[in-house]
Amino acid sequence: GILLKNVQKVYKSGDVEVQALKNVSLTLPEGTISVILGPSGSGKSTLLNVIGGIDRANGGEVHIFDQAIHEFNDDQLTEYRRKYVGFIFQSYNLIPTLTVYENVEVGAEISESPLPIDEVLKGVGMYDKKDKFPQQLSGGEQQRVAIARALVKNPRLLLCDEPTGALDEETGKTILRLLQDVHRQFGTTILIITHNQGISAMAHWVVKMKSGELVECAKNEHP
Amino acid sequence: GILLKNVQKVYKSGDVEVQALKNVSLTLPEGTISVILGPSGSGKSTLLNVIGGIDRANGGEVHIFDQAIHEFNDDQLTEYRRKYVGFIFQSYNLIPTLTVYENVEVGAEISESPLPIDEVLKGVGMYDKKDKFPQQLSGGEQQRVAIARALVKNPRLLLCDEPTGALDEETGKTILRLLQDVHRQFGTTILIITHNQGISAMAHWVVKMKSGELVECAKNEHP
Ligand SMILES: Nc1ncnc2c1ncn2[C@@H]1O[C@H](COP(=O)(O)OP(=O)(O)OP(=O)(O)O)[C@@H](O)[C@H]1O
Ligand SMILES: Nc1ncnc2c1ncn2[C@@H]1O[C@H](COP(=O)(O)OP(=O)(O)OP(=O)(O)O)[C@@H](O)[C@H]1O
Ligand SMILES: [Mg+2]
Ligand SMILES: [Mg+2]
Repeated sequence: GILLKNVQKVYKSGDVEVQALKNVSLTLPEGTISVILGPSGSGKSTLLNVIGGIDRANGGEVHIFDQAIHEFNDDQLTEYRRKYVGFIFQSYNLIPTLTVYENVEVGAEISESPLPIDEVLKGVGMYDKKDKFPQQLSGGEQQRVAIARALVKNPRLLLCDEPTGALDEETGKTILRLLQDVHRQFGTTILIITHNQGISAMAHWVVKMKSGELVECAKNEHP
Repeated sequence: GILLKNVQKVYKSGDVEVQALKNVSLTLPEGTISVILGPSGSGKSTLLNVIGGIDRANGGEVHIFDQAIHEFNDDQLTEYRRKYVGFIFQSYNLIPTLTVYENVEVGAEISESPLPIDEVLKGVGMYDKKDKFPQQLSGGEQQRVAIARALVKNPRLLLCDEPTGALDEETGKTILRLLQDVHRQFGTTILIITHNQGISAMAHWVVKMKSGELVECAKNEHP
């Protein structure tokens, strides 16, 4: 599953240092759904980025599915991400020159066992807008395309940074059900940063961050 | 206050037409706090953009503080926005080459009666990071800078597009209290698009959108 030991992450700009992750140790079993909670600026996105191989820790160990990714060079990290990781970014990161369909297709092309693109688009309610471009979409529509792109890849590890932040309650519930379906069908390991109570309620594990520190990692009493 | 009559807004791309606003009529008194609710893609941001003079309606009338802004040319709209409107964008729209402090200062410079920049930065909890750049901030930190920039302008009309979307519950409540303080102190007219129950509860008026139509505009029974 996921194993972090004494992970440090420091951001330096000039002589200012931000300790984004301070001595974080964490164990999460494969095939579970975990939520990551904590105040704004507490290190949640940084933690997810390190687990997803998008960012490197400055210290400590990061083992994902028995791979010691803290020792990987750039090419190895790129291969690790391609092979294992689906990422839903807090700021979507859609490609402005590609349509909705093409943005999701990118997720399918780098996968060894992708889901059907049309199916996933229908699942997030964006099939009717598949030929539109990101700047022609509402905030929540852009978020749903980012979700579709990660889902279609059908990754072993799905990392979701506030996947329902821009969505109303009903649409948020639809996305929640999609994540649960994927988990049930494929045994996907899912990590979700969220402020959404509904998502927290369905998680198997709850991880709490505060000022760069892990303050709790506990089984969810009320899943 | 705010008066809309039979407002239409159509987005065209090629031969595809999206009716983002269909015959929207709306009256909201000056000096009140209103929430705009509705599913993703229902037209909330478009409505706010038309009220704020950021986008033009294709049909109907838009009267804000007795100004017929649907008749304004570009220069007049720019002056209207400068004079009356503070906007918190759904995607923040911070200037990447300016620091946090400088981004907020932009809001102060175009105002006739700005609030003290340091005070507002402390209010949103971003004073310690005032010399950082947007790409060095977490999602919620960027959102708080966008909020500060609008607040410091001390506008007569404050338009907030999902101002707490990226914030945890505690920080969201802080922002809520700030908005209420501003309203109490200055009689600011505030429109807030949100999925946040706490904000909805404190509004005087509730506006509901569905598929581009206004389906309800009612006094809030439980403010
Ligand atoms: N620039 C644009 N070009 C074409 N269509 C657009 C554009 N902006 C918005 N739309 C469409 O207009 C409709 C309303 O969009 P709007 O952004 O107002 O929705 P919203 O209620 O704010 O949604 P959300 O809650 O997802 O932010 C949507 O169907 C959207 O796809
Ligand atoms: N590229 C960067 N350069 C410098 N500092 C950074 C950078 N990215 C993040 N930080 C800082 O690291 C800390 C943790 O940021 P992170 O994005 O992990 O927080 P978060 O918990 O995801 O917050 P939010 O809920 O607001 O998204 C914050 O104090 C932030 O200012
Ligand atoms: Mg974050
Ligand atoms: Mg919107």
